[in-house]
Amino acid sequence: GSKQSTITSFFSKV
Amino acid sequence: MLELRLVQGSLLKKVLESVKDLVNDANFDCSATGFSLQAMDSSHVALVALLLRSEGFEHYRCDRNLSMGMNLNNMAKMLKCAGNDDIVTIKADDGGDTVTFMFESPTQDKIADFEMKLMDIDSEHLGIPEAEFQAIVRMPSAEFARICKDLSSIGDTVVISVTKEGVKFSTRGDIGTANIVCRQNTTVDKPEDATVIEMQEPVSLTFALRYMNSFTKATPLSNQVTISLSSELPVVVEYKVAEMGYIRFYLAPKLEE
Repeated sequence: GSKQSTITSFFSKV
Repeated sequence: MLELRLVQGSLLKKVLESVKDLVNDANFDCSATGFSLQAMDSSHVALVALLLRSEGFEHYRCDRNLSMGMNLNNMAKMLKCAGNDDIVTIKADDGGDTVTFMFESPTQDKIADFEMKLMDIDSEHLGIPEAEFQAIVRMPSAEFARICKDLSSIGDTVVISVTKEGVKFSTRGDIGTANIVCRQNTTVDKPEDATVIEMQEPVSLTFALRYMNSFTKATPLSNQVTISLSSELPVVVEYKVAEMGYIRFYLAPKLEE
């Protein structure tokens, strides 16, 4: 199965 | 003091229609560069980045950087009251707690102003690195919208695969499967009908169709859409906003566990 990733796991807070 | 006059007010109406269902509340940032917004949906699966460059406004006054928290549904409600040909001016005072939208009919015989309460929003600003994409697909935005709509009647997710054959959109659901392949096509009468595929290497990613369908609400903004893909990175779905900027939707992929 596939799992939905999130934007925050790719881009970090500035 | 902030005063932004946009002759093509319909652009702002279209922008709001394309984001109001994805994001509830967001900060609009105003600086010398332009009027911008970055916000995620409540589940942090999608991010929208909007930029309307200052040069695109007929009049652009922004004395100091200003961040204005707005409920996008309420903002959309107010902008819906502007006529499609109206000139829209956004006004706010530094430190004020309201924003005013002024609508002028093209013949100047009707002038309306709508004042909206601002809100305090804690939003985290994310750094989006410049990425080298494995594949970039440019295609008619209406075609992309049609594909997303059609596939979502069959399944919940779309696999977007780019190979030298073209770009393939696939889904599967309880009733069966669907595959739509679009090939590069540059022999068209109008440039907006072209499909252009730039592939550095083949790439295949899976995304939730619900979000893709939401992004296609930006279709009225531009005849073309650009889809940029890289392995295990969010896809970027970009619509140009006339000559003045863009609206970019980032969608996190579904990854194999």
